[in-house]
Amino acid sequence: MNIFRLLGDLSHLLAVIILLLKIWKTRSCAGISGRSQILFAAVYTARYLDLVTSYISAYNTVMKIVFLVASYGTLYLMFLKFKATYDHNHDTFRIEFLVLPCVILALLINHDFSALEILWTFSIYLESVAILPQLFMVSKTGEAESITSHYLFALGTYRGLYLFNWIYRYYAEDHYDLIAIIAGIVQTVLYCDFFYLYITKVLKGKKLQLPA
Amino acid sequence: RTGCEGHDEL
Repeated sequence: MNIFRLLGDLSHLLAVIILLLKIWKTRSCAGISGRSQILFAAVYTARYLDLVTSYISAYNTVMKIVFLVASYGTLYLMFLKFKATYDHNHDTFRIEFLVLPCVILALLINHDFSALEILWTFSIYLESVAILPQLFMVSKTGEAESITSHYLFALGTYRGLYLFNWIYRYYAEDHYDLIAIIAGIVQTVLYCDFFYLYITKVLKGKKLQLPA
Repeated sequence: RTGCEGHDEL
């Protein structure tokens, strides 16, 4: 565990908490892509199946459970409890265009052709693009609430910090995982445009509004 | 050490 990994995980945790609190406090999931949230639930489920097969540390186990519970909790709030506030007219990204290529890629490029390993690989590929329906929704409506922007910033920062963690581990521990690294780079790059808008607008107290 | 020898990250 190094500082980049810890900050990355905390940023990830913060993102998940911001999202749950936003929905809970405002009693609304307006502006949030249910499709992205479905993809994230699939990501955590596929990746954290190893909860039952391998023990790393209490920290890992607790965090995995938190992400799983938070993710299904978010789905519950969006699709059941506050279903009426779900903005499905603007949430139209076709997720099969993301899921199917990730399945095929996981079957072709993986470390080991075993069920758990392929599911892990699939989750890494899917996570890298899972935010696209949300970004598509923001671009479609042309704006995002500040709280949604904070959520996206924390979520984007998390994998960015993991990139520094992987650079550190390469030198300090001689450890690297090309699948995670390349997917992590893709994931972080997808947020770049949003990061720019966040820093130039939201941090100056303005609403995130895309140029017309 | 690369890849598959136990994924110890989240």
